[in-house]
Amino acid sequence: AVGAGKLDEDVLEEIEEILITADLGVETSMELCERLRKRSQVKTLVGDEVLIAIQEILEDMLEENTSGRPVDTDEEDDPENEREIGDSPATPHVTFIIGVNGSGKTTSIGKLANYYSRQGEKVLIVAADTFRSAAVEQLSVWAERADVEITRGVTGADPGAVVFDGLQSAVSRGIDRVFVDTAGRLHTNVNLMRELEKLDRVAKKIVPDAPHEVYLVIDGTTGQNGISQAKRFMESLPITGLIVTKLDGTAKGGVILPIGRELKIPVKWIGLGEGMEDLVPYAPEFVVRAIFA
Amino acid sequence: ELTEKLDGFFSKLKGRGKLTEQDVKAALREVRRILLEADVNFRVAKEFLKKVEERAIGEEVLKSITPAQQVIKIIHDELIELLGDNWTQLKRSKEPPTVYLMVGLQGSGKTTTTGKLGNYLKKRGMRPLLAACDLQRPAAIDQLERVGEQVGLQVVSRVADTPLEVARLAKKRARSEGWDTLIVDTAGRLHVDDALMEELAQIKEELHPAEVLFVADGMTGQDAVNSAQAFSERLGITGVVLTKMDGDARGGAALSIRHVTGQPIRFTGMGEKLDALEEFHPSRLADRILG
Ligand SMILES: Nc1nc2c(ncn2[C@@H]2O[C@H](COP(=O)(O)OP(=O)(O)OP(=O)(O)O)[C@@H](O)[C@H]2O)c(=O)[nH]1
Ligand SMILES: Nc1nc2c(ncn2[C@@H]2O[C@H](COP(=O)(O)OP(=O)(O)OP(=O)(O)O)[C@@H](O)[C@H]2O)c(=O)[nH]1
Ligand SMILES: [Mg+2]
Ligand SMILES: [Mg+2]
Repeated sequence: AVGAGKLDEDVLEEIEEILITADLGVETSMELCERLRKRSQVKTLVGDEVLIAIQEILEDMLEENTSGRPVDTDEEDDPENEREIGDSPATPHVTFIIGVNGSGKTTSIGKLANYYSRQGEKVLIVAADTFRSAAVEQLSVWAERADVEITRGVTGADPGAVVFDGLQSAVSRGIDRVFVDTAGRLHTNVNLMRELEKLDRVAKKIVPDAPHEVYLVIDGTTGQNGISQAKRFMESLPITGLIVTKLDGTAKGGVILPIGRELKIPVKWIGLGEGMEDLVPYAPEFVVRAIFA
Repeated sequence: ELTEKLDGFFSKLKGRGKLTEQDVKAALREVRRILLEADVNFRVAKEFLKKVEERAIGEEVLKSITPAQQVIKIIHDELIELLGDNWTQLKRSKEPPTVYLMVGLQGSGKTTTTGKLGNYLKKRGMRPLLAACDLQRPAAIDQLERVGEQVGLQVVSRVADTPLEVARLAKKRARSEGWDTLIVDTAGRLHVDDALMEELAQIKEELHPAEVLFVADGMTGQDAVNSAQAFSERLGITGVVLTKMDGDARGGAALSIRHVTGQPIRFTGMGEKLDALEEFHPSRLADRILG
């Protein structure tokens, strides 16, 4: 068993199984085991040292995923970049929330709106999912729970029109932060991906730098298809971060590692339940612990 | 693609003379990788390939002039056998209404599939009634009501304060009004949420459904075995609907779910529209998993 004795080929196979079962995928799991093997050739790893080494390598890999990125999305956490209320910047900070069907976008927006509103920011939610049955109603409940404003259109309205109205309203009312909910869509649907690009263009008409943040929401139970999702969505919009949801279940969310490695997209938030408080800022220890839980 | 990979693999080996069991093992390690990348569960893939290996050796692949073709045929046949024989009709109850209970994790597609299944049965001459037993997700009832309108089916909703009570009243209404089928939508829930799994067990107890359909997202990874097994043990499921298969998810979860529950995949969801429900065909999914 891992961490019982010294690291040998049998233990390495066991570790590979644990990583693959955590959805890291074959390639990333093999890469991690290779690094582990090399370390143990330098100095034999025994007992707890094995687990510690794995944790360190995982943290290294997670760190590498977010370095060398052109967009410094960690500005969010940089105290110097904290938006002071009353700073009144000319335009609102705009975040698009995108992802495949049922991943947890609408719920995550409710949580995010609450989070920032609690910090004293004036938040507006834009209900740009005008397609799915009762999507606007669902988001409206969240707006009410988070006690924030919401811009809606009529069902079947053009989502671009709702984004346009929402951002105009945000600018004229001095909103600090806007969250745009979009309809779930499969990354393989070319028309729907084009629709996303159109929303991007519409947003830029009102706020030239928008969207400042684009979060791809990934269901924590997703397997290797998560890589394809990230790749394809990235072709339409520059994704600045991942929200990984439903990690309150038994899934480990390991697909964030190959996504990070191939596309350099960092994880920003983790969804841990269906309630408004069930969203935490990402921390690497979270992933490492979850994998070996 | 698999044929080319194995062909290339074996032709390299044959160059050195006749094939050995080790060669077959090595080839199957390559297949294992393909299965894992297709999201087949690790243990399930291992057990599956063990069977394939036994058959391959038993069928004297070592002596074959076309070992790659033979191994692939074995893999394909074993996959189809595992995925379940060809499509069988949903069960009906002796006494109407036949009840179908839709269960699964959050966001898997239950509400949409409830509408799709109603539409499917209606087209085949049934009179299905839908029941909105998700009282927890914001606007879930609205969603099913809209879905019902879109397919011209009535929805029992807002008749009580608990899912169990709505279920009970829905069945009562179905009986008294002569509906032949009742399809019950429930809230998404985690298999590790004891209280909600218990609630579902009580709903099942109340309804005596002819089918308990586990609605699973086609892009689920290794965790598919955990949720499927838990739902199966705690509730007993009779069939599976694999949703969002109109994307490029390979669908290995189907193999895992089938393997761990022993229940057949009934349908696949092939889009957001309410007519996008297809009867399950194992050969199509086998090809997809093998890439
Ligand atoms: N357990 C758990 N459930 C979650 C989490 N996030 C979202 N959900 C649930 O997942 C389901 C789908 O969430 P939605 O917010 O509707 O997902 P969506 O991406 O907006 O869905 P579409 O708009 O239809 O594409 C709901 O039942 C949510 O309550 C989470 O972190 N944990
Ligand atoms: N592309 C595609 N989308 C689907 C399919 N089935 C459902 N969806 C979409 O997946 C999302 C979630 O579907 P729902 O029916 O709300 O899922 P649910 O299981 O009822 O969700 P909860 O009640 O929150 O657990 C919606 O956006 C649906 O339109 C499918 O087969 N293909
Ligand atoms: Mg939504
Ligand atoms: Mg639902």
